[in-house]
Amino acid sequence: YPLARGVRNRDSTMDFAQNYLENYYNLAKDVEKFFRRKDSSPVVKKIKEMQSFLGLKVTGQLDSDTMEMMHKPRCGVPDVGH
Amino acid sequence: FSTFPASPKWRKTHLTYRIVNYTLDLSENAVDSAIERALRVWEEVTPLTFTRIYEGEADIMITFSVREHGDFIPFDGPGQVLAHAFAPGQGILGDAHFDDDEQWTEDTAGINLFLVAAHELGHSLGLYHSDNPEALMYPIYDTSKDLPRFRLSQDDVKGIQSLYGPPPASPADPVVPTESVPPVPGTPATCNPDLSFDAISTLRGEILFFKDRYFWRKHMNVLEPEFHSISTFWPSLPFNIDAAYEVTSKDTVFIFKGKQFWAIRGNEAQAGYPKRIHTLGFPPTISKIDAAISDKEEKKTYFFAENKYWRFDERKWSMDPGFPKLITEDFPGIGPKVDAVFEAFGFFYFSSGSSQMEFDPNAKRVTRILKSNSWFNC
Repeated sequence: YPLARGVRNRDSTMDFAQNYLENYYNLAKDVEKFFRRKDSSPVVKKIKEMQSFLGLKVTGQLDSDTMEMMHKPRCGVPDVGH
Repeated sequence: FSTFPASPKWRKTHLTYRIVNYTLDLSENAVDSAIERALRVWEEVTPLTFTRIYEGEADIMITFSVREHGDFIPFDGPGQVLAHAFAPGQGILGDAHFDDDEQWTEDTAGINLFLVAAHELGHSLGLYHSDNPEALMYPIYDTSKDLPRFRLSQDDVKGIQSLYGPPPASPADPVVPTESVPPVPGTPATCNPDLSFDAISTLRGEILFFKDRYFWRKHMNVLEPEFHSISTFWPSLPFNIDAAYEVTSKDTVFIFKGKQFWAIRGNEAQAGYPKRIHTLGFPPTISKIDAAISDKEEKKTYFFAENKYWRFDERKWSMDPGFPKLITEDFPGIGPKVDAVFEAFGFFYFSSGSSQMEFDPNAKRVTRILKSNSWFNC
C-alpha cells in the first residue's frame, strides 16, 4: 500500500506540473513524459524558466517550494501561443 | 513588467466596460464597486477613462462563468486558476472572465474580487505578467498587499505607462498648492486665477472643491485648504465628477457623474450605489447633472443641468411637479449654465468657470461676484 500510494502521488504531482507548464509556460503538449526527464529536456528547461520567473531557487527540480508556489491560486491568462 | 507580443494596446483612451453577469457570492453592488475600483487603479496612472454600459458590446466585457465557457480555455473548478483576460482588441479581446467556482469576497476570507479584477484588467489594457513579486501583474494571487490602501507598484506603473503614457496634465498651471499630496505633474494650482471646479459640496462643516482627480478640503477656521486625491479618501468614487451636494440631515454627500450617483458618509462610500440618476425622476434625455445643492430648511434639492433646474423633495424622494424651469427664471443673474454650487452662511455660491456668484436665496438676487477660488486665501 505505501509504495502504491507513493507512486500514485508522484504521478499526480508530475501530471499536475506538466499541465501547469503547458498552461502557463507554453510547454508543448505531449513532447515528453516526466519519467524521461534529464537536465537538457524541455520540461526541465521550463521548470527552470518558471522558477526563475517566480523568484524561486532555480533547480530544475519539482522541489517542495516550487510545488507550493505552483499550487497557489493564480491568473490563468491565456498565454501568447493561444 | 511585460506586454503581450507585438504590444497590443487600445488606440483610444475612452473605453467602455460592461458587467455582463454577476457571481452569487457577492451583492451586485459589491461586484460593481470592486470592478470600478479596479478600473480606477489604472485610470489614475494613465490617460485612460472608463464608462460603464449596460447593453451591447463593450470594449471590456466582464463575465463570471465556470468550466468551459465559450473561449476554449475552460476554468478548472475551485482553486488554482481564478480568472483570465485577453489582450486589447475587438471581440473577445480585452474581455475579463472570472471563475465562478471560486468563493469571491470583498475581504480576503475567500478570493478578493478587487485584487483579481485589477490584475485581469491590467491584461485587458495590454500588460502581460510581471516577474516582480511586488507587482500587481505578478501571476500569483497574493493577499499580503494592503488592500484598503492599495497602490500599484512602480513596475506596474512603468508597464502601463509604456503603453499609454502618464495621465494628462491639467490645463491649470502645474504647481502644487500644499503639502497634502506629493508633487504630481498635472496637479491643478490652487491660486490659478482661471481655476474652475467640477463640483463643490459641504461635508460636516467643511467645503470640498472637486477638480479632475483631486479635491481641496477647506475648513472655515483654517486659512489654507488641504489638497488630496479623491481616491485617497474614496477609492470607489469616479474622477471628473459632475456634481455633489450634502444632505446634512442624512449626514450624506451625493456625488454625480454621468448617469450615475454615489453616496458617501464621511470617508465611507455607502453600499447600494452607484444608482442611476433616472431613479430620481429625471427624464431619459438627461445624461448628466451640472450642479446640485440641498436646501436644508426646505428639505429640497435643486439640480442644475444645462440651462434648466429641477427641484427634488427629499422627504417624498421624488421630483416636485412643474419642473424643469429655466435657471434664469428663479435665479436671476445666475447661468444660463453653472459648474457647481454650495451653501454657506445662508447664501448659495454658484461657480461658473473662474467666476463665482454669491446669491441670496431669500432676496433672489446676486449680492457679490467673486473668483471661484476666493475661498483659498490666495
